[in-house]
Amino acid sequence: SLKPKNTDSFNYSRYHKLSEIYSFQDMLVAENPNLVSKIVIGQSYEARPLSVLKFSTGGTNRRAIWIDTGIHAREWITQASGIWFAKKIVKDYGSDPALTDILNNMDIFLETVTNPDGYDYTQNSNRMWRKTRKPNPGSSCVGVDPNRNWDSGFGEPGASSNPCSETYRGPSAHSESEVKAIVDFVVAHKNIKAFVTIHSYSQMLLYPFGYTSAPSKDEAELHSLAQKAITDLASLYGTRYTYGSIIDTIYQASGNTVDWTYEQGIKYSYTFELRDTGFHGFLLPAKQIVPTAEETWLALMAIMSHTFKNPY
Amino acid sequence: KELFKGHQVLQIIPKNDAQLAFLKDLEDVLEFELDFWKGVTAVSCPVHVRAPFQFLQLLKRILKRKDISYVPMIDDLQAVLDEEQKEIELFAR
Repeated sequence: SLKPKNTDSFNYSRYHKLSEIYSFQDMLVAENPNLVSKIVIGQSYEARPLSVLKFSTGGTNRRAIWIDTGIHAREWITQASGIWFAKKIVKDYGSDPALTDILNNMDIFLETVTNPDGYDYTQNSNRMWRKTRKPNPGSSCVGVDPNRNWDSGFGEPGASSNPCSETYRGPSAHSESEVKAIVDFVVAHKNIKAFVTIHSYSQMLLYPFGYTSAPSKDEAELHSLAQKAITDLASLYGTRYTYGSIIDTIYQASGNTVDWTYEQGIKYSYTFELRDTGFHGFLLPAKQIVPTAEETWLALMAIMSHTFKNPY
Repeated sequence: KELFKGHQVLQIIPKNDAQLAFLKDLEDVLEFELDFWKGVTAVSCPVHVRAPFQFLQLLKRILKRKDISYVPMIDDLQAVLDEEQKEIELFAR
């Protein structure tokens, strides 16, 4: 076995097992004790830790940016990109002035495997699994779509009440521990100013709302920032993204993550749909991990820099 | 480990509102075990759907009857998954 000894020798161009991701996180913390720490915000249904990497240069309860990847288990490019982002942050801190400025004033929280039970299930049992792994009483179908489980338009059109559907919303808002852990963290923190949740594979950058066609009060700003972010993204490899509100750009989606975060007062709430530029769908070849992460990083930097420069 | 032998992923592009509405209805039919990788959004926007072997021909017949054109996006899903697995194992070695 060629187990990486450090995060420099970690292979960012391949998909990794959950245990390897956990090891990566621990190595990153050990190598950068003054910048990175790991916090556990809860437990998955199958009792796995919900680990979040905290990038901080000090201070108390600073303004913060949240990024999560892998809430839908089979979207492997997102977990892989999350790992790359983590390494990128420690590499660029101190050398990239924009990121250094951000981190000297704000904290970044990064949850790389938001749905670990689902991810493990895709690795070992069913590569096409999307949802959580909690059984549904009275049904043989397992799991809830964690991107329909948030208390924002919960139960309205744009999610399913059938446990066998891929968009099953769950029995109640925040019924999934993977969702509840983030909810509790965000509410307790009180100072998160940008929230980016990352999916694949439609090449989109979306902002609230998904459950209603009513525009958010910050729509103009969110729209122009999205435009800037996807322009920056496209500057690297020419990958074309669309952008707009969830309901206008894809379809009605109730109980989704960023509708909830926006309604909690986190103005810069975005959801990404990363690549597939070809005909791969959820089976994006591993050689595309780094290019995808690299271009996405440019868009993330646009959102993070704007958040830093526009306090509210 | 669940196998996806004979599963195909089809790309369907609805040409008009009637086709769009039909595909939207199809999204809610759980009996066919269709897995919409890319959901139904608007006319001219591609829909990607994974169809299991046992319902693939039926789905194709229905689409043909409704004059909805499709192309296979992934011909043999299991073959792609095998390839992915092989690559993972190769790297691990």
